[in-house]
Amino acid sequence: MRLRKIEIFGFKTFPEKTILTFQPGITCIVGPNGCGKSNVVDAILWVMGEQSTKTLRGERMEDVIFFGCETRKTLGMAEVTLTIGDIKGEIPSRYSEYSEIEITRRLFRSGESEYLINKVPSRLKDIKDILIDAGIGFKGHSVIEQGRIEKILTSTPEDRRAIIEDTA
Amino acid sequence: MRLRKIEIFGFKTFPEKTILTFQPGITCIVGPNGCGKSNVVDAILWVMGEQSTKTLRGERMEDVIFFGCETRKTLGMAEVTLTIGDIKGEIPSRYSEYSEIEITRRLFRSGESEYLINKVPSRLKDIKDILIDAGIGFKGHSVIEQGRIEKILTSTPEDRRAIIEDTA
Amino acid sequence: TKEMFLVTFNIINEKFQQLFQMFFQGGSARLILTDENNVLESGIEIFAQPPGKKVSQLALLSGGEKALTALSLLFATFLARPTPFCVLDEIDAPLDESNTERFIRTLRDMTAFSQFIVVTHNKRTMEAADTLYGVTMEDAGVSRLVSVNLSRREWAEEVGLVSSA
Amino acid sequence: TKEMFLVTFNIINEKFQQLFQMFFQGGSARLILTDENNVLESGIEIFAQPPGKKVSQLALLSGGEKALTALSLLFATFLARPTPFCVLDEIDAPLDESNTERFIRTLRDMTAFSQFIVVTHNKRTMEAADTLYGVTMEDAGVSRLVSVNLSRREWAEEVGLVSSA
Ligand SMILES: Nc1ncnc2c1ncn2[C@@H]1O[C@H](COP(=O)(O)OP(=O)(O)OP(=O)(O)O)[C@@H](O)[C@H]1O
Ligand SMILES: Nc1ncnc2c1ncn2[C@@H]1O[C@H](COP(=O)(O)OP(=O)(O)OP(=O)(O)O)[C@@H](O)[C@H]1O
Ligand SMILES: [Mg+2]
Ligand SMILES: [Mg+2]
Repeated sequence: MRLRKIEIFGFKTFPEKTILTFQPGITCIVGPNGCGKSNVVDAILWVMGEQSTKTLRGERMEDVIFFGCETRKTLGMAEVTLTIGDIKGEIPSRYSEYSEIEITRRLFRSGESEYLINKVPSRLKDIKDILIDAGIGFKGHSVIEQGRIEKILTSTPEDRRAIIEDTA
Repeated sequence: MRLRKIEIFGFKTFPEKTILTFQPGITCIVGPNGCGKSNVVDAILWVMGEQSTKTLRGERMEDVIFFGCETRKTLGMAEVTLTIGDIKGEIPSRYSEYSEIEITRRLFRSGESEYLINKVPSRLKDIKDILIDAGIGFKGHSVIEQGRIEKILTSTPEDRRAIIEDTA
Repeated sequence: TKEMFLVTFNIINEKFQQLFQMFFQGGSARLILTDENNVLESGIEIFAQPPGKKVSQLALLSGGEKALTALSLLFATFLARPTPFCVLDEIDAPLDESNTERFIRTLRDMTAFSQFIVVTHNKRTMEAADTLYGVTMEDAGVSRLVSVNLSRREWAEEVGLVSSA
Repeated sequence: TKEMFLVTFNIINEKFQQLFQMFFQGGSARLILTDENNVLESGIEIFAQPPGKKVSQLALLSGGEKALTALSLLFATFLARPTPFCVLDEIDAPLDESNTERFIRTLRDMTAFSQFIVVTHNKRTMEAADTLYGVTMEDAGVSRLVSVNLSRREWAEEVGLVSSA
């Protein structure tokens, strides 16, 4: 199982559809301060179901929708799709005949939000089930945001249990 | 008014008396991870009267006293002396005939602590008076610890008042 | 269940110790259950001792030492149960040159288990990448992806990493 | 007193705007009193807008943008009332190459007002120093100062910044 690509559209500083394809090994994302690197990381967290606005560095969830700049108007929707490939039976049986799964999350300025699996409207819970079975364990440590590496050390002894439980 | 030197003895990873002299301009302190650079910064904060053990990264104030390592025994006292020179009437009149002032702080494992100005036992309040008159404003922004540059932005609007008040 | 938790705990503990000793070139580290009699509720303490130093609180470790300890624990969980991918945002920022090299070497080894997506400003880390994506903002406020088929030098100028002047 | 506070507030505000525009090559920044009618109690809001971008909350700024905004405010207080010395511990860690250059240039300018003591891992920042102190730990757990009369290359090997092999 591995990450194939991410499509970002209307999310933070990506008003135009932007596609990053991922190869095996190490993919580096680089660029000057403020250009949008951590926004890509936020897009990955968000499509995986992140609910905390604080983790996404905003006050309300609508803060993830492109709010415009000097040369462009604000948009009404943010949409991110994560394509996971090379699936070998690691996920709930309902999806096991697929060799690829697309997880999509949308948010409208109205506050309405949608989750889709392979373009079929689904619930957040369905997405979480897929991720947990796949070992990406939503609460898990698969995404370390900027400046947050030490959070693993500073959390309470009880919080640290989750490190083991997620992996068990 | 400027910083002349700092003498560190028994403080954190400095079991032997260590002297750093400061010239005008930029002094860089460099070295591998864990070698003691931020401990020098902590020594400067401590001799200036820092009371928060959390800022000094310990649990109790005694944590600043060298607690030993494989090749050395733990010490019973930490002592730091800061020498400030080129004084031109910026400090309380009592000290104005001096061209240099030495501020010393000592802590014994027993918990007893001493403050000295030019080797004369004094109170913490006396040290603070000197620093505030000199524009080093204890609460001030003259020392930015590792990873804490953003604390100026994230504090509350009321806390930010101190930025102006310290400077006024 | 209790057995599963203990099995996982022991694997992570063992890998944590190994990775810590590799990063620090010695010393020791381990996880400790705060309540051995009540495994399913017990908290976990982290014990970390760089080589030659006495044990102390985690808070007294330096910025780089904390990052390496956290990284050892993170990678230990991946070795216990591989996770398909991992995203690291400027985690090499507090590391000195020799620890950055060790981090890169470990990252390369870990690619046998997972895919890594790494945001960095460090040139050494960039050189270790299999795929490079540059993000630019020629149009202020709008992020754009840059093709990285250029030679490394042209590419670094393109994303503003070095001034082309 | 009220007058003194307002005079200082206005100077810092003006310098904050100037430094922000220099670091970001445009944009605008300012301090706002939350309660103009009650100056002696009022809080202070920070407004920062990188060039071409719309205004948003400080929290949405990137790691490097936050560091530069904080640095602009810090240096603005020094310009309003010079403080004899300033200690900065790895504040260049989140900065990219061109912002590091701007930081170094500003630091050099500020030495007319204050002495700076800067802890860094960044080679460019080290090169800008007037005096260099290396700290080593040949004897694990014990910090020792290294004389820096060596040539830069020998000195970097001595403090373990580059492997001498
Ligand atoms: N909803 C949004 N609409 C438009 N712009 C946004 C939105 N949310 C955040 N931004 C902008 O994104 C920028 C931050 O981007 P990001 O954090 O990805 O930078 P970065 O490349 O990680 O930089 P650094 O190297 O400094 O960490 C800020 O300037 C912020 O204003
Ligand atoms: N009282 C003490 N006695 C002995 N050692 C101590 C004491 N307090 C802290 N230490 C040690 O100091 C070390 C941390 O040093 P410091 O934070 O100065 O490193 P640094 O040079 O800033 O490294 P980095 O580049 O990673 O930030 C830790 O290994 C810690 O164990
Ligand atoms: Mg970032
Ligand atoms: Mg440090």
